Amino acid sequence: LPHKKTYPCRTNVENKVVSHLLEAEPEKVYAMPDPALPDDDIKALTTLCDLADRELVLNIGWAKHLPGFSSLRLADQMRLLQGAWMEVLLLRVVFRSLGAQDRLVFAEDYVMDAAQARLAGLPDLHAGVLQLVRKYRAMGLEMEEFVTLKAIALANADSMHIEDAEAVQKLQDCVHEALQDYERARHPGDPRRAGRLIMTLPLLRQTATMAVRSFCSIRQDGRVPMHKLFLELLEAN
Amino acid sequence: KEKHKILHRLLQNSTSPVDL
Repeated sequence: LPHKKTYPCRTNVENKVVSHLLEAEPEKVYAMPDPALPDDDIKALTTLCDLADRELVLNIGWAKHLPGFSSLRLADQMRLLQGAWMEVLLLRVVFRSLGAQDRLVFAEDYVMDAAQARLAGLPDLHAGVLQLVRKYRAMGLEMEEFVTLKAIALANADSMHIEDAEAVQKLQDCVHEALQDYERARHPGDPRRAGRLIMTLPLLRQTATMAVRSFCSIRQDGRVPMHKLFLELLEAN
Repeated sequence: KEKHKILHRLLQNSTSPVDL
């Protein structure tokens, strides 16, 4: 998979952390639903779980690009990812869906409307994620803000078992400061914008918790094949 | 760690997303 790409610098804002996060943004992933399967809930859920598993691999690679993440103790790196993996996955879906009307863009080749979500047995989750989409759309969420928020969500995972809390706090402060710097330069007339973005994180956390619960129950049901990394992270919750 | 061996392995890999 090719990784590196450059984003056009849309602003004259030179924030190193934000630029670095833009560079680290993973390539898009395609869902590639299995054409041999009948169009039912199992196919939809199998497609979503497979897509999530592949995105997780990329997200772990992405996390390593966050300034300071790789210097954390390995145990703490694991705990942050175990705490925030679903928030990171959802935020990516939300950002991809900003231009879609009441539909979730899980991938370019996998877009789900409310009727399809009902068929998949995920109507509440679909509605919850759309609430986030509407919130960010109303704010005009920018790519730079999206990548920074994603990093903040990871650094803000609130694991109870962090070994070196000071180092994690430093990572959190670094990305928080990057967001504040970016907003000061990009939206000088809106001093509350960084705060308002951070205040969307509770809804993201709440929606991610709902998603993890849904997939835990799907797992218990045992009808949908799930890859190992996805299972590992589901178990971590 | 044993329980989360894939996550552990992916984090230990020195290179990033390309390293699938």
